[in-house]
Amino acid sequence: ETITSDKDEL
Amino acid sequence: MNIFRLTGDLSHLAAIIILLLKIWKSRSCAGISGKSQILFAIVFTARYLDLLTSFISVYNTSMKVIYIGCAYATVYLIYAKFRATYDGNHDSFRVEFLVVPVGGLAVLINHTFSPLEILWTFSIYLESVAILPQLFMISKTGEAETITTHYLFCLGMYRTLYLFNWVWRFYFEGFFDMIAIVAGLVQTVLYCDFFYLYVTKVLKGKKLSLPA
Repeated sequence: ETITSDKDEL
Repeated sequence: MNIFRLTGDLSHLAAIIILLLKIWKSRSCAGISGKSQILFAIVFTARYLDLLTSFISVYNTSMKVIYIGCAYATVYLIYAKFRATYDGNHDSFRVEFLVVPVGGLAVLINHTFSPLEILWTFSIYLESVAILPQLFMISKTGEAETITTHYLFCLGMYRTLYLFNWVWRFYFEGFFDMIAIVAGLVQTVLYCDFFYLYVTKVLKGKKLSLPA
């Protein structure tokens, strides 16, 4: 699970 | 990057360009909700502040810059250049009922309690409901130009394709982002009624008009 947002997705 | 993500991005880009061209070619923004377009400009601004802090790829940076630029260009066309054609009387959705709760939710439910993360979360939540003023306007006037329905279809398909992208990423990368997924589901559900009308009416050559 991620703890910060994915900056690659738009 | 998978095929759903790429087609989702391209669908989003198509939607934005269709709307800009519609307004530019007809020299009119009749039937378009300026409030929804302002909300989308806020969404992109809040989400893409990472342009200043991190570099991902040329694709990523160019798309973000294009989305932001087009969003502000659209707002400019509606509220400045073609303001005389803007149908403000029918664009009466109260956006504070969206922005305030969404802002509160972003502060309460986020991945990390930091300014950039909260703004990112805010943009995800806000995007999921930003089309409501536009859908409200169509329900009020009871009709939409066919080109406007193409815009809405591409815009709705974009997040629907992202849902498939997230299923893909969960299976092949073990990645999932609950905030994006839940907001994406909400966003897609809001378009379902419209998708039905688009398929049953517009694709059969009829204009989208709602029963009185």
